[in-house]
Amino acid sequence: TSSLTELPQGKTTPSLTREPGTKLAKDSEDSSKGSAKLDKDAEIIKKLEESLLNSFGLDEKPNVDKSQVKIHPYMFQLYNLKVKENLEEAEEVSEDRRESKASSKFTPQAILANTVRSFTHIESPEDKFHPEHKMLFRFDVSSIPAREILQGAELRINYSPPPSVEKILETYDKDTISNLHVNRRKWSKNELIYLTRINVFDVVRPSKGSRDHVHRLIDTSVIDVRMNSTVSLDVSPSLKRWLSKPQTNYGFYVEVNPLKFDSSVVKDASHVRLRRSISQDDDAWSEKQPLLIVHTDDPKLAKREKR
Amino acid sequence: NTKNSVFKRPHCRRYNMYVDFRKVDWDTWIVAPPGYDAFFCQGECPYPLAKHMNATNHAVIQNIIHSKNPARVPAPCCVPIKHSAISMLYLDRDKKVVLKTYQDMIVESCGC
Repeated sequence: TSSLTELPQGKTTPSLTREPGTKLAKDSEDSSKGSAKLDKDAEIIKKLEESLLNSFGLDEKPNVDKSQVKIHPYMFQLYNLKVKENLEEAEEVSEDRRESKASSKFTPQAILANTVRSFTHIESPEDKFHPEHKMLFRFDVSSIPAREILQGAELRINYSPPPSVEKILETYDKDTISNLHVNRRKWSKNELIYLTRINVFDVVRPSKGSRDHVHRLIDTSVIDVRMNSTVSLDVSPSLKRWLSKPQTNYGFYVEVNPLKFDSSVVKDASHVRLRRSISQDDDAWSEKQPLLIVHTDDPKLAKREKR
Repeated sequence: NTKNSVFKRPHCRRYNMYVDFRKVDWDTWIVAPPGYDAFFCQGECPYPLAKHMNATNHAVIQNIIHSKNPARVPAPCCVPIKHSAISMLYLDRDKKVVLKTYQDMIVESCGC
């Protein structure tokens, strides 16, 4: 359109100079042609973009603003791990080394699956009615496409030493603590007071009356309350059911119990980050809140066979 | 535009091509990486084919036939023969954080 308006006066067609009415008509025709071309270009670009998004396994460009979403640091850790893996693969690591990587302790699903999603608990007003050491977590996993195959799922919960333990720790030798952490099975009787068990239950049937609910224990883990760490619980069975029957997604029930309740130094569950504390701001909570990590394999992204 | 660029070099080889997600306004939903080196292949596969051109047996045969009868059989093409993957951390339309690994996104080497 701009090139048409910049034409020199002498080069204009006689018909346009003789009849202003016709010139206007011609201008508008050219302009409409120009805009039609622009529309066509935009359409082509749109189709190219659609095609590219499709090859990424997306139907359309997500209309979101990343600055509005808090991304859990664990997802960045996984991303860095994947980048490292891709680099190693590009450098053609030997088959033996690849096997040892796959059987390593560090999240085997993360190594085998080509897609990882993170989900946070959908907060509800009912949350505050749960006892302090119990919590019902609800996750909306409806965004996982039906074509993706579940490889594994973990519920990650953060914990840190409560103030009562921190005082005791001041009198402890740090080396002793690290030894205990490594040799998890070698606990002395005196140390049992620092252990807390975390149970995760699959809510098979929610509570309608007082006692008609069905909760199935799917994983359990014992944590040392003196540590500042994260516990990973395997929740794959629940995810398998939720993805095949989304209407049965009633969430997880997480329970925190001191192993030796009578003599335990920690009688409450405040050291396990099940819910946000009153003083905690959004940023601090987004890094510490429980996280559901789902590993899936997207067949659409499967590697093509080599020639 | 191949006329004014370095692509005049006859032999098949790999060239730089950086895909910048910001330039296509994809940085609103892609968290990492900001872009990546995709590379591309360009160049001729002249007769006889040198070893560094990573030619397949078929390319060698086609090249011989082409040298005898260029009008009927074209010269072999310069194409990517080895790729590698990239991982992308992004937000889907439900604002859920997704980490995906896409295979065959980077050209590692070219050949005839």
